[in-house]
Amino acid sequence: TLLLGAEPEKVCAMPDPALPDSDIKALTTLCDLADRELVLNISWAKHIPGFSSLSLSDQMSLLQSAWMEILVLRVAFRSLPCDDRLLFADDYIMDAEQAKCAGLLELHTAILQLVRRYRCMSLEREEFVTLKAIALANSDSMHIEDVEAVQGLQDALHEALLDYECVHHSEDPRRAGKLIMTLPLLRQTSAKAVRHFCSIKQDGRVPMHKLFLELLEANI
Amino acid sequence: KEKHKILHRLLQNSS
Repeated sequence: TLLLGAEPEKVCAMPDPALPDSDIKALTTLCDLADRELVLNISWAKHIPGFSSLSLSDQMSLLQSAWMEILVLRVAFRSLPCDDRLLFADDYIMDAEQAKCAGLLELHTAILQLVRRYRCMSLEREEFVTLKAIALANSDSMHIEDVEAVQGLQDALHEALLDYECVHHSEDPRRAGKLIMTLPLLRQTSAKAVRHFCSIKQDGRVPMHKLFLELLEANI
Repeated sequence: KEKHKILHRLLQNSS
């Protein structure tokens, strides 16, 4: 219940109508959207029961490792009702052709693989919010100071997922495990996204806001 | 970590 209540509001992409359609415009729109979502995701993290009890340093380490997984999982969940399209925002839905034009086809394909996996399972909102919190707590940062405290957070979230599945999906005792088994694909997809946006940053043709840049740099 | 000023500030803000 607390995780459902902590879910951030929807964000609009608002592509700049003054810019002509181009790969730069698409990437500028996505980077701006990501930056605004990141601000919301940081305040979301603070509402995860137990997260704010971690040291500030460990909170930072978890977010620096998992920020892109959180963004990707949110896009994947939003895209569940869409056919082969990614719903980056209600006003920004991207098909393969548009992704290709923006140089994002590989990433688009990878995120859709994740969407299909969740669609097959009919991922529910309750499972999505819990899995997202698990991805954050389980981000495998190499800089964690209080490993036991982070383990405690992982255990509490894992327990919440098991409880939910026990009550709502007693017909499939392996459902929680199946959900956890999607996390490697999420990690892989997120790493792809970070690499791609790092190379866009190197090119220097797309304006990026400071928080997005700061977190991209944390992953280099 | 000193470089991550915005993340640090956002985490320290209440809300």
